[in-house]
Amino acid sequence: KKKQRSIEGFFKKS
Amino acid sequence: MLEAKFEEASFFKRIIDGFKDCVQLVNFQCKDDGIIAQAVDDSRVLLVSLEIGSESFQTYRCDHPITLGIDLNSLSKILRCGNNTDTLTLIADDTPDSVLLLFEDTKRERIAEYSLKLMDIDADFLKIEELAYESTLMMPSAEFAKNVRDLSQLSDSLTFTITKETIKFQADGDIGSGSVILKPYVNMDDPDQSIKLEMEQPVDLTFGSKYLLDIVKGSALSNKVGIRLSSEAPALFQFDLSSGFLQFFLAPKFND
Repeated sequence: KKKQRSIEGFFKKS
Repeated sequence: MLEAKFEEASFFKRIIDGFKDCVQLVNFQCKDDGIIAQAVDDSRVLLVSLEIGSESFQTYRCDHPITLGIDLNSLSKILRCGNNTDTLTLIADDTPDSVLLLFEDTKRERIAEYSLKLMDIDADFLKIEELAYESTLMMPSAEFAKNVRDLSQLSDSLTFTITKETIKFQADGDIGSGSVILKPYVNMDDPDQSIKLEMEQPVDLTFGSKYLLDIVKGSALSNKVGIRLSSEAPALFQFDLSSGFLQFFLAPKFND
């Protein structure tokens, strides 16, 4: 079973 | 003062239709070189990034940076009021409470004017840096949309497997399974129908069908979709505008 990853952590807040 | 005129209202409508079903509240940042917007869906899985360059407008003027906080549901209601071939001008002052949408039928001298109230939207603007991708693919957007819609019927996840010469989309669900296998292909008569593949590393990634179904709504914007995949980064799906783009960054599913 695969879990959905979040987009957060990949992009920095500017 | 912002005064941004689209030659055809349908162009802006297609842009908004391309992502209004996955995000609702969006800050549109207007600057002298065009309009950019960014939003993350409520489940924090999909990031939408839009850039409409000033060249995409018939005329464009923005003296000071302005942020327009817009509820896309409300904007869509107003966009439906204009005719596709009307010109559409967005007008806002430097500290706006609302944005004016002016639809003009130049042949009939018919003018329709709507005012949309703006919202104060608290959203972080993320810095999107150029990521390293292992495989890049370019294909007809209608074909990609069909594959996603077909296979999504079978499973809530789709697997993308890229090897040296092959692109494979696959679904494995309760009622059965399905796959579509594509090879790079050059169509000399209609280059937009070609399939291009640049593979540096083989890729095997799984994505949620519901997000892919949202992404393929961008197909109305461009005949082609660029797909960039990496096991270390969110996938990038890009629909190019004449000047600018609509991008979707989608986080993959991973083994628990």
